[in-house]
Amino acid sequence: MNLFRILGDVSHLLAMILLLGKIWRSKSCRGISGKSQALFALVFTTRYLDLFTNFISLYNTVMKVIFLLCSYVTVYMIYWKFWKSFDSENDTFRLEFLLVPVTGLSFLENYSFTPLEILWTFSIYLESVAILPQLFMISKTGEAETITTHYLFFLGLYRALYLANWIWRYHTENFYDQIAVVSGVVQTIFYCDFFYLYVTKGRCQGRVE
Amino acid sequence: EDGAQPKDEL
Repeated sequence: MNLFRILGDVSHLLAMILLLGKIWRSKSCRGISGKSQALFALVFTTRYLDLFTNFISLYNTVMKVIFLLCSYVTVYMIYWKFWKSFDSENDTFRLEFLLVPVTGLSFLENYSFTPLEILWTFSIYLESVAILPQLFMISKTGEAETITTHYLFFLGLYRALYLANWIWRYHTENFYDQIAVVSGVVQTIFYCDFFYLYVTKGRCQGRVE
Repeated sequence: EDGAQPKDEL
């Protein structure tokens, strides 16, 4: 465990809590892509199946359970509790464009051809593209509320910090996880355009348009 | 080929 990893996890947790807090306080999920949130719930579900087979540490178990709970509560808020405020007309990204290639790739390129390992690989690939429906929605409506931009910033920052963590682990432990690193780079690239807007426009206007 | 390792990252 190094500083980059801890900061990455904190950033990830902060992003999810910011989003939940925003929905809860405003009693509205306007501007949030339900499809992206459903994909994240699927990512955590398929990745954390090792909760049942493998104990790594108390920290690991607790964080996994928190991430799973947060993502399910978010999906529940969007598709049930605050469904009336959900902007489904603008959440029109075609999920099959992500799910079909990601499923195919996880069968082709994995560490071991076993169900748990294929599902873990699927979750890593899917996470790298899961934000696309949200970014698509923002480009379609042309705006994002301030809290949504903070959410996206911390969500992007988390994987960028993981990249630093992987560089650190490579040099200190000679640890190298090719699937996670390549997907993590792809994932971070998707946020670069957003990071640029967040820093240049978001801060002074309070919103990204 | 089995290159799977325990996953300690989230």
